[in-house]
Amino acid sequence: LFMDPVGERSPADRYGIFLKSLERHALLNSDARGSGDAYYGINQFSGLSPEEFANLYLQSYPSRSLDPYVPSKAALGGSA
Amino acid sequence: LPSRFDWRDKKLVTGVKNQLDCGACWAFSIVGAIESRNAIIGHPLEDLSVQQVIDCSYLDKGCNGGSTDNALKWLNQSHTKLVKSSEYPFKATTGACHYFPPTEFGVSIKGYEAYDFSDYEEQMMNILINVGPIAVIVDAVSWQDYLGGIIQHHCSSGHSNHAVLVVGFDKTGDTPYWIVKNSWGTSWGIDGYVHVKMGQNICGIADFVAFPVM
Repeated sequence: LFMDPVGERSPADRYGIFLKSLERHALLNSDARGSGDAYYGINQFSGLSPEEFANLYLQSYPSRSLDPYVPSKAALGGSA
Repeated sequence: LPSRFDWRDKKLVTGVKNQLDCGACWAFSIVGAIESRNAIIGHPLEDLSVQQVIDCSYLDKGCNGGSTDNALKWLNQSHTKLVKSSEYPFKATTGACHYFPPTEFGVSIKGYEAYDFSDYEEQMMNILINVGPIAVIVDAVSWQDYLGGIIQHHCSSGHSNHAVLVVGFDKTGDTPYWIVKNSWGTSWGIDGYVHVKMGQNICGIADFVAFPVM
C-alpha cells in the first residue's frame, strides 16, 4: 500500500521516501519522555514525502476575512 | 468542569470518515460538528453529506482546500439544508453542486461562532461541554507518522493546515489531553482519533475554534 500511494514515482524513489520516513520516525520517537507520550511509525502515509502529504491532506486554512473573537480576561474572570 | 468528558460516551458522534485523496478536511470537520449538534438538540444522529459541502460551498475550493469558517459562513448565508450522506454520497472529488427541493429532509444552521482560544483552553472545555463537538484547525505536519499516545512535541501553533473535530477531553492522567476525531480513516492513529495535550495550545488546537448555532 505504501509503495505506490499516489503513483508518479518509480519504486526506487518511493522506497527512498519510505526509508526517510523511518529516519523521521526515529527522530520523532527520540523525544518521547515518558508514558503516554505520542509514538510514531509506519502507517498508510509512510510512502509519501512530507510535501506530498501536505499537498494531499493539509489543505485547510483559517479564513483571512475572519477576525476570530478573542474573549476578554475580565469576562473570563467573571464566568470562572 | 468534569475531569473527563467525551461526546462518544453519549453516542452523539458519528463514525470516523476517510477523506481519501480529497483535501476537504474542512468539510468533514464542519459536517461532524453539525451532525453532533443536531443530535444533541434531540434529533437522530445521522451521517450528513460532506460531498454537498465540498461541491456547494463556493467560498472554498472543494477537494483542493477550504476553511471551516468559510463553510459555516456559506451554510449560514445560503440557509442550505444538509441532506443525508446516503442521498449525496462522498466521491473524493469536487463535483457540480446538486440542489434538492425544499421539502427534502435536511439540517440547517441558524448561525455560527468562531473564537481564538489560544490562551483560554478552559473556555474551550466549557464550549465543548455546553454546545457540542467543535471544529478546530491545527498544525498536522507531524501527524503523518502518528500511531498513538498524546501529542505534546513536534507540533507548533500559528501554522494551521488541517481541520479536525474535538469531541472530548481527559484530565484524569498525568498529561491531560483533547480527544480529536480525524478524517483519515479508522486505521490511522487511535481508531481514527488522536490525543493532543491540553493547556499549551499544542498544534494550535485552540487558535481557530468554530461551531454551528442550531
